[in-house]
Amino acid sequence: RHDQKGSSFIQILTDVFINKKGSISELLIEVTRRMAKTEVIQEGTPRKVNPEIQSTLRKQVYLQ
Amino acid sequence: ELKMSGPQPLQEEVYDMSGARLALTLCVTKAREGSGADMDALKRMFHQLRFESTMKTDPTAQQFLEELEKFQQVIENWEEPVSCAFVVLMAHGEEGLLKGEDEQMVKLEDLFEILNNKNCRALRGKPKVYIIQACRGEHRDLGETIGGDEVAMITKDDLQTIPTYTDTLHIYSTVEGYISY
Repeated sequence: RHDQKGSSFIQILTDVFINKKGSISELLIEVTRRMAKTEVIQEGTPRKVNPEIQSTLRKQVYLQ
Repeated sequence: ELKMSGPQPLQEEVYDMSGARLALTLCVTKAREGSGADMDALKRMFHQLRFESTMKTDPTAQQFLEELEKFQQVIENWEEPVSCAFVVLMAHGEEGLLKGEDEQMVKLEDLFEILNNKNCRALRGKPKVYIIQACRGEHRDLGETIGGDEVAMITKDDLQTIPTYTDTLHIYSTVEGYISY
């Protein structure tokens, strides 16, 4: 978590959910794609972090 | 005459989202610098997506449960039909556990149970989305160098590593704790 900008997960997720259209499944793939590209520097070492999605949805969710 | 037909396109079904959208955010800020920025971003998102949003900071382990139970009651007593609920949980954590402001742990499973189809009638069959910003263990991912087919796609500006766990779909025959028939 960046001490001023917040966590890459929440920042990317909110950006995608606000600015992109699609089903929630599609939006979450975009979140995962962007997070996979992001490098987080921890104690001078680049790290990777990405979400895991487990779903029991039976239909598509559209938020926009 | 029997004709061979190819795969048919999926018929997309969608959840009815015309009713109320309710969101609860519970965030431990203690020793979690930057969590204020995350709460601000969530506030913007819930406003943009027309959610009725409630945010609480620094819940203890017990308060995580109590706030979820309060939220369940709010949903059950909502005057118009409820279409979906979002729950955002932000804290330090371990696999299956969140750490409250009082350093005590609460089980994620106990939190999820509160809004399931058995315990929350108003959300029965409605989408319930949990966003969890917390550690699930101690491992650190340094990433792996991209190889194979991906090599051709690397350009000078692209990062050349990929997280250890991507491109996997976990499909279980039953939810955790239940028998698979």
